[in-house]
This record gives sequence, structure tokens and C-alpha cells, in this order.
Amino acid sequence: MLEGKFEEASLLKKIVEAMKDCVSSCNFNCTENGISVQAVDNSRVLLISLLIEKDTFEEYRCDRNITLGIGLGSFSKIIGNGANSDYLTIQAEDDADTLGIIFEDKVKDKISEYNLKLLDIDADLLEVDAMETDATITLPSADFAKICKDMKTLSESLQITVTKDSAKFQSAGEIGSGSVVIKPKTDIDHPEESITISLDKPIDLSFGSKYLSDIIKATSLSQKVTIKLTEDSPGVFEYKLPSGYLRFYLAPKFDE
Amino acid sequence: SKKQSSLTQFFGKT
Repeated sequence: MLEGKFEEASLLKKIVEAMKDCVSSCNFNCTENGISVQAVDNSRVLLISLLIEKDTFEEYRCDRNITLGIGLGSFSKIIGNGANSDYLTIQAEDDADTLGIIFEDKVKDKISEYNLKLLDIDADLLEVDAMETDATITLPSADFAKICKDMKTLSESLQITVTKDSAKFQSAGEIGSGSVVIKPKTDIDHPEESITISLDKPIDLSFGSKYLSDIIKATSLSQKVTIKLTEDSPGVFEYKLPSGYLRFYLAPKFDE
Repeated sequence: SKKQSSLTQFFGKT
């Protein structure tokens, strides 16, 4: 039996919102340590890796490993019915064909219960090994989202170049070109505004703007995003959860 | 123009 209680429904809402436009359905793998998901979009360009560790939950138990096949659009509709501040409990028996979703209002004496039909999903997974990283950038997630949106107005590609003391985001298209350069910054009063850049090798990579638009839907999950880049390799974009992460692996674009 | 690569070029299937 699986039972996981979130202190606030808003966390699961944000996670599902960040995933549902990239993949329509995926398996949630539940173990005694928490819940993990690996899912790849139809074009096999963007991979989502989610880990919700046990400590994220107010209460958590999972007696036996369970795989829950979930349609994210349907899941999103149901969890949208709860208030952000509600407790949200997900519940499944071993071999269940439905997932129980329970909202508890913290003020009113009100409990709402829903059942989501589970799917049988035959997903082929990719072997994502620990990758070497040439450059790591950590910046406010809202700043990264704005850069991606602004550059998307110019081109379907975003070029990221990283040197020792700066990261440059640039796009060039039919109407013109643009660039944003960020530099490391320590803000003691507002640590969430700090920017760090660490570099072993200079980086010059391009990514598809439309996939970056999907990635930045995770912005509300974390004040910061960490971007790990390696030349000629997929980029990793990580949003930390209170305990765990939502990570995106994005295949780069290359010169033809 | 640039060509989009696929993750399967980098990661093997399990």
C-alpha cells in the first residue's frame, strides 16, 4: 500500500503542471524511499527525471514497490480541484487500478476524495548515467525563464556560451538578434538572487527554444535553477524540491 | 541552421 501526504497540494500541482505539456502520461515508481519518474517526450529530445524523496511528505509509507501509470492531463484536472493550501494525500493499494486523491481543508471541516483511473504504460527508459559536467550555472529561475521567453521571440534556437566569468545567452533570427550576459554575483541579503558560474571548459551549445519553453514551466517550483552543460552533450536543467528534484535533460542542436 | 539531436544519440536504452 502507498500513502503519501503532502503538506500543501500546491507542490504536487506545480510538479504536474511542469511535466504535463512535455509528456502526456508516465509511470510513477513508488518505493519506501519516495517517488520517482523518468519520462521522455515524443520527439525524444527532452527527458524529465523527477525525484520526490520521502522527506518531502508530511507522512509517507510504501510497503511494496508500486508503479502507477498516470495520465498527467487527467491527474492535473483532479488535483486542480483542491485548494493550494489543502493537505493532499495520494493513496493506492498494491495492484490497484485507481489512485485515490484526498484533499483536506485545513480550516473548514471538509474532505474531498477523488479516484483517478490508472493506465498501463509500457515505457522504454533511457540509461542516464552520471555525466561529467564542463560548466555549471546557478541563477534565479525567474531570470532564466525571462531570458528563454525573450530569446524565443527572435529564434527557435538559444545559444549558450560560458566562459570563466560570464554566461551569454543569445539568439539570432529573421527580425534581428539579441543577447543577455550574466556574471557571478553574491547577494548576501537576498541569497536567492545570487548567480554562480563554475567552469572546467568553455561551453558553446545551442538548444531548441520550444523545449526550453517547456522546461521553464517548472519555474514556480524553485527560486533557483542549476544548468549543467557539457560540450556536445545534453544540457541538464535542475529545479530543486524541498527534498528531491525535477530535472530536465535536453538534447542540443548541432550545425548541419 | 542547426539540426536538433535526439537523446537516444547520447543515452542507451535500458
